[in-house]
Amino acid sequence: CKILKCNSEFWAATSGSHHLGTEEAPEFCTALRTYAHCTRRTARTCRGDLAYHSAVHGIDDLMVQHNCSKDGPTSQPRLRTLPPGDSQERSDSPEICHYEKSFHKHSAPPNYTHCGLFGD
Amino acid sequence: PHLRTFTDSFQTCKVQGAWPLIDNNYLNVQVTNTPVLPGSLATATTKLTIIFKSFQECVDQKVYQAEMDELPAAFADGSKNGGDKHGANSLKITEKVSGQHIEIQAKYIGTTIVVRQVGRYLTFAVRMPEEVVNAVEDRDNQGLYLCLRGCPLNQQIDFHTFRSGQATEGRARRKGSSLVPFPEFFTYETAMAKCREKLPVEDLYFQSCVFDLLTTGDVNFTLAAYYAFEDVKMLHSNKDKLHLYERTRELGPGNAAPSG
Repeated sequence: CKILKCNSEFWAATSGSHHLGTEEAPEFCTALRTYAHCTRRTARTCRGDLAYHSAVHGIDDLMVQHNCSKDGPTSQPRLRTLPPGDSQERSDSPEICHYEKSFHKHSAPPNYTHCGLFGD
Repeated sequence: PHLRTFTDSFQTCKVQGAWPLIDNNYLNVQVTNTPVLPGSLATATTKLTIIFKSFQECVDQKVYQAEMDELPAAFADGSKNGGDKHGANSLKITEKVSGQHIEIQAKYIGTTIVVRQVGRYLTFAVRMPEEVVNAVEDRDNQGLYLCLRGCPLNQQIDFHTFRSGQATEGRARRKGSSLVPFPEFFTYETAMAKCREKLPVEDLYFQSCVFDLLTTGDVNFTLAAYYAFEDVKMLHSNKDKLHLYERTRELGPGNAAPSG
């Protein structure tokens, strides 16, 4: 049951943001809908789990409190950080996530080392 | 187990219990070693935990855990990649042989990890950029980090000392002493012959194989040494350093190789 993952993603998405006014704060409602979507995905494996059921009830209460509609965008469009340089280049993940590519830019290829553990 | 460090030093260590194999800003690897036979000084790895720390918009924190007879093809949370972040595919786990051989590619830190189960025990190998190896909080009082600093002296086992001990213990065993019976009994010569089948070059991998057969009588350790060398061939960047040899010693009268 991965309800805790849904919880942490919701808190991560909503923590640190300025105090949300009483009017419907679109990003808060988006985060709530994402949260609701996430809990639905875990419904099968979390049935009977207290954390799951309290999350579902909590989402309903917050939806009403913040006057959020059940339908609407469920997650912020991911911020696409295109690698510096040729912006036409398609990247399936940010440059920072490819050590060799990003390392290569600055200097000679990295020096690799090996460690092994085996036997008795 | 036998340890080859990032600086190509080669040691045979007791390190019974849980020890940190890697401990830097990006990765923690902890191994748990248990005696191969009750009361034996020789230990082998029965549990391994790898923690990939979360990294920018690449990966969430991921934990991989393997135990004796359980080599999962996924992280502890059931996923096979770095999670939900944009660069999640820069961390991937691949099953090569079910229950025997998995590889983990951590592209965001240029690191490749191989975990195997050979016989009843686990083996581990890693290729990592020097810059990542040395990325530790405080280099000066860096604690135990076996892959970088090797085993503490009091945890190291010396083949030579062992061999002379083995000669006497071997004789004792032949007289049907109360020593724990080995699955198979090897003499130094038969152990060497067995290891030579898989490891024709008599380097430290070969010597480890002989040591393991003498201490356990378990032929699976021949394969453990063989695959350890296969992993070195795949992961080590300097092909001239694949074989390591023991520093030769002045063989004086007290150091002559034990008879038998």
